[in-house]
Amino acid sequence: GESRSHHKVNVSSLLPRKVCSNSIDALSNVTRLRLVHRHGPCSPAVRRRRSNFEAEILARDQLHVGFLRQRIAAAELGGGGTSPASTRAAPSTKIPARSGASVSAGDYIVTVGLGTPPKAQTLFFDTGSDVTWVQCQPCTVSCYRQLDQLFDPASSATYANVTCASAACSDLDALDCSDGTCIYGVSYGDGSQSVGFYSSDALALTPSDAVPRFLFGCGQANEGLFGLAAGILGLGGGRPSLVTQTMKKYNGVFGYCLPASASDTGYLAFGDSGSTNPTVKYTNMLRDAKTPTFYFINLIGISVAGQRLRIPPSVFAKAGTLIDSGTVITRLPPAAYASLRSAFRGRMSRYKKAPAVSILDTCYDPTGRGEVKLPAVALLFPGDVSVNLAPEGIVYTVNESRICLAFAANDGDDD
Amino acid sequence: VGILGNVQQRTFGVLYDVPKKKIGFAAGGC
Repeated sequence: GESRSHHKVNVSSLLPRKVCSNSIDALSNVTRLRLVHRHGPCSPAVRRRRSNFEAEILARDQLHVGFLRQRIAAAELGGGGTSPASTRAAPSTKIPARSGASVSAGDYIVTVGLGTPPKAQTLFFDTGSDVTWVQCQPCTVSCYRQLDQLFDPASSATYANVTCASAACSDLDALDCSDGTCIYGVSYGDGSQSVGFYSSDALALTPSDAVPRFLFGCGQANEGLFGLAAGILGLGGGRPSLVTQTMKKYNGVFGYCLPASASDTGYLAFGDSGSTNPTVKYTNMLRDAKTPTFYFINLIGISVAGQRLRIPPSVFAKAGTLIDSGTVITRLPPAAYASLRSAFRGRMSRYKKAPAVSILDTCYDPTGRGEVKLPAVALLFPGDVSVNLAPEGIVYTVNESRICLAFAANDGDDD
Repeated sequence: VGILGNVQQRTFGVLYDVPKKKIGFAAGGC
């Protein structure tokens, strides 16, 4: 009963520690990669946090969401990556924001091996992207600073360019053709982009499991907010994605676990590892042919402290819900968010209110309390499926003196 | 569109079965 109505947690346990902990063990029968938060002590690409760090993350998240909306709206209108590029372009050319993922595509990174012999490449993993790309030698136009050595096609025994006449290039909705080589281009909501040669090479997901002839972008013109990562690992549902390319090998099954905090590690796994796990609660995945990249789910309700909120199902149905590893904060229709916020505030009235942080408008100052009692929040799906969020999924802990309800509202009900 | 973001997915094993069109959530995944 208690676990369904609330969580008692120490505020300090919601904050990342200064050292990395909780490593994930490899399972012998599963292709499993270690997954870490880009800004935590487990990350090889960690940078020192600035004072307004959390607000920056949330502001970036808003840009990311805006771009997702833009892509979906464009697809609904008949554009958005379904038609060939209208302009011929060389790798140095700016590309329209119609393909690729979005800014802040990954808060979580994994390290893979690319080429023969494999060279380590640290990539953001993103279920909202299809094309995988890395920065490539000789960086004919531009490369940003990255952690790993730049991938050098000349040093790989298995590297090959993809020709314009190939099916792979057709699947890509290529940007251009240059001397018979397929040119890919992905652009991002903030103007970040990667353009280069569409290529194939061996991709080692683990030291013992490689994908031969994996199709990826070998970036020659790369710029933007990618931190120190070498590129992006695309796990969307479209044809160029890793998931689709490995459909026969892993049966279109993959999974991940995002750790509780930035000082813990999670995993990204491929193959049928957990589908028979009796603790897994399943809900239907919905797909839209106009936006094949995205995975949609049918969220129909929310409960707080074990009580279902009075939100008409039509509120959720009107806009739909997609699940995305690259969006930080869950966005709800305004009516749903208002109901959640009201119920949450009612259960948190004993705590001192704190100022809003960016898009998070319901914050509290738990200073001096040590332990806080959070109302349980569950997401409801058809078939009586209830997913009870972890405490780390209910509040966003900015620092020891500010925890905020980790949800935000969309601008409109049909957004 | 509503979006289920990564904060809410923390600690769950999130399983995608694309051919069967199922998404699974397992509490305490990591």
